[in-house]
Amino acid sequence: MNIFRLAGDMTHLASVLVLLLKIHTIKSCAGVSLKTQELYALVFATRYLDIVTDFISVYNTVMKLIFLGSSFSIVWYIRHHRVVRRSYDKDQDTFRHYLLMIPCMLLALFVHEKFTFKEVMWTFSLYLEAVAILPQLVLLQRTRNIDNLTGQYVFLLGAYRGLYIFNWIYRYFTEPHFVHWITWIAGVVQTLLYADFFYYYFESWKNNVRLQLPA
Amino acid sequence: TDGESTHDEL
Repeated sequence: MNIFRLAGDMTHLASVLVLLLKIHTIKSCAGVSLKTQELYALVFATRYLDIVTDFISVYNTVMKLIFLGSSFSIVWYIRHHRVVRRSYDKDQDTFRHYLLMIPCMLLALFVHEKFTFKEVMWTFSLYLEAVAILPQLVLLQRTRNIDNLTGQYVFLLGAYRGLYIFNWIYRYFTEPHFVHWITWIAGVVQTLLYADFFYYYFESWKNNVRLQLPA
Repeated sequence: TDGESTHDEL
């Protein structure tokens, strides 16, 4: 494991912790897209099918369990928690899941490395993860005042994707035959979706003003 | 990591 990969995983972990902190301690999910969280739960459920068939390392298994557990508990909190669910911006969070899920499934059925159930599901999870942030970005754009924790959550998620690209560049040069076009293209697309957000995030940070995305 | 389906990344 290289430093970029580790830093990427830790940033991903931090993003989840920031979100859980907001939901668990402040008891609010204002500005958080349930649609995006449900898509992430689906991403991890379809990607980590190998958790029961292949053992890679303790680190790998533990992280998979954390991402599965946290994504499903976040969805549970927003949908069912007595207090948290009242802060959910239902009327603003209107992105339709299937507009992302169906094209990703079709693409995975046609463009994959190997036509097996596990491999197609893995590929579907890569495509879906690439676009899963869209409902959250749309919601941020509609939210007038984005609170610090929500802003940091999205920033950390974007940073995690960026660090994975450096990880792939590093692995390409240090490991023989390390070529995964599908993973790389999906990962680059995913990172590019954050470009606009990053721009406004740094601007607000530089000028010390509240983060606000132009409509 | 040679295109075989051992996915060691998260």
